[in-house]
Amino acid sequence: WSIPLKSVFVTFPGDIVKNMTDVELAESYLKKFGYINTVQRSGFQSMTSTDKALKRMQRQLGLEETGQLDKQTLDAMKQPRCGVPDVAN
Amino acid sequence: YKTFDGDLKWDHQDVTYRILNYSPDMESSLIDDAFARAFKVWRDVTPLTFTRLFEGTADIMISFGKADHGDLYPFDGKDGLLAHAYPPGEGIQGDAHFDDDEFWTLGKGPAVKTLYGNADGAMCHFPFTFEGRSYTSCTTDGRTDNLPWCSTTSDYNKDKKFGFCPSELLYTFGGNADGAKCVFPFTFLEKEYDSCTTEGRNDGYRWCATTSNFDTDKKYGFCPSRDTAVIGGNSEGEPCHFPFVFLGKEYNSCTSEGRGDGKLWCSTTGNYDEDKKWGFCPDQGYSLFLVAAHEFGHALGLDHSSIREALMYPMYTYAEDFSLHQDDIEGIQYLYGSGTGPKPTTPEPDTPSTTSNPDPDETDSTDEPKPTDVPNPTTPSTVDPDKDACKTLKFDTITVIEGVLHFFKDGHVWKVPSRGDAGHKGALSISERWPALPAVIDSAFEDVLTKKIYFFSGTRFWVYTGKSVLGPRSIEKLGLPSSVQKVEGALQRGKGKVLLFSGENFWRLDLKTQKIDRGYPKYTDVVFGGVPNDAHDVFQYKGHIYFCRDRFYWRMNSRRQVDRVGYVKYDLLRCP
Repeated sequence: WSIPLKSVFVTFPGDIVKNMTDVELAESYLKKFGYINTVQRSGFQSMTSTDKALKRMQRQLGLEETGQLDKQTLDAMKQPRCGVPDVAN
Repeated sequence: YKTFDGDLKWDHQDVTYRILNYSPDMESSLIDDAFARAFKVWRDVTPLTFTRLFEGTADIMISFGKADHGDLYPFDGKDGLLAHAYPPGEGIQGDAHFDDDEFWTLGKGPAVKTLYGNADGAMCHFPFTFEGRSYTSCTTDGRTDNLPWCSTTSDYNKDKKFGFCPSELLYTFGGNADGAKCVFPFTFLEKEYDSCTTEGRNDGYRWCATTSNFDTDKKYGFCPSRDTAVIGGNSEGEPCHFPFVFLGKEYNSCTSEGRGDGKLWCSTTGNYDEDKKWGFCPDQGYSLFLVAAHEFGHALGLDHSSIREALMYPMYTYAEDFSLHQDDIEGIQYLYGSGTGPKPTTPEPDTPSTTSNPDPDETDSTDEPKPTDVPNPTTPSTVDPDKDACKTLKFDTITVIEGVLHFFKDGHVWKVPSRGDAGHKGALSISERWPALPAVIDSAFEDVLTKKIYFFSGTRFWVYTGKSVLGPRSIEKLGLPSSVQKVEGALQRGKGKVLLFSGENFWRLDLKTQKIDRGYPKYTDVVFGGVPNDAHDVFQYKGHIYFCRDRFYWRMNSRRQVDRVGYVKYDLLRCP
């Protein structure tokens, strides 16, 4: 029987991509593409809940609207994409 | 589809663009071509035209950059964000930026266009066999000068078709050395360098001196990436070193060990643990054409679509045979209306459409890797079959330039010599020889007296004298009425007079005064009886006048009698 490899993650010098947890990744994604922390027209900021932001993102990307950070949503967040925000700020 | 708040759009239809720099991942003509094809995606469904500028400020300024590249939205290394663009407007608005930490290809792995050799600039064919061994990348095997090369068909020994692969030993790009090759070793700040370096720069681009001493000569250029080079990391441009040691274990291929994102990487020295030199392994890369088409959608005023199959959907998906989704068409036509030009009838393959004429004097084309067998070209060339002139049903224009018949279609040109039985040559890129021209040329002629070449596209025209160009100017300046939307044919009548055809009419242009003569237009079918009155190409060749409609031509002799009707493909293009 082979012994399963024990993965060790290292920090690669010069690597811009940082190892992030799923929650960190989701937060960063939702902010970067305008789903949370959007500036309202009246000028003050309003923080929508993560659930609502996730639903909004899922609707925009044609995913099932669960409001949860499920595998499908996480996979979508890891896909290569355009840097233009989905929700205008 | 969605547009930006306030329906931001260009207030003019003749949109200009300028390519500010290039990626080392692909040869510059491939990049030019990818952008031109990306603009054509939108041109085909709108009245918009796109003209490339080489200096000054264009509506859409295109650039490659890494991480912090001068705006408020830094890129994030390999994968993740690929590019971004700004909606129409002044300044940075309308500009498109591409992340050069990505591996830019045509979507299916390294896109390697050859130079010199004997393959007329064709793409490398991977895998290819040479001396019984299969190669999936360029190689220096069989050569003593260390120049990487590849076969442009699947079997070098059978077909003997080859070219040299991009490398710093062949050329540089950008910089101030006109593309000269690197000189090694070179001195920079009194230190000697044996390879390209990122020292002295903060943008991560690799460069070299093109003389032996940068400190005194100040001549430099950027190094093209070899197809075997790693991407990003801290060893950009270096090849993987196999085997390499990582955490005490030996690896003979790229691995994702040590990473949480599953990306394949390798060490560029024999021991990562000691040297810590690494980079990502080349993969399929991202299609510059597809990403550019998406970004140009933003630059024209489209926001992200929520339809997964639409081009303006925010996520990248590779499509071999791309065609614009109805959602994208409706979006762009909401902003600009529908086009009057030709509609796309076939999907756009994401393959390069340019070949170039490398200068055989600079590199010995007879210096083949290792000739052994008699050439027997049986294996297919990697030249895209969709760029095969023989499969083209209708050319944008056909004309004679310098005694050679030229066939223009969608940014490409094929040539047929007037003497001998040789077949056509091409496809060549229009932009390589006449950089100011748009992709679609409706009509062209060479003034037999001055040798100036006139090109017409839509309601504009350009005049080339050698390499210098005048234009674009409006055809209304010549005295053509505003109802004329394009000039479809041109016929030199004696010295200094040219007949310009459009629709069922023609006008006579005096080349000296640059004005239409009085008494025109005239009906084509009244003066030229027996030819279709909706011909889209009219030209003179070997003493005959040709009127083309779709794949057929009507040939008229000097007494204005139709003496032959035939196929463009067989009789003029000399297709088999």
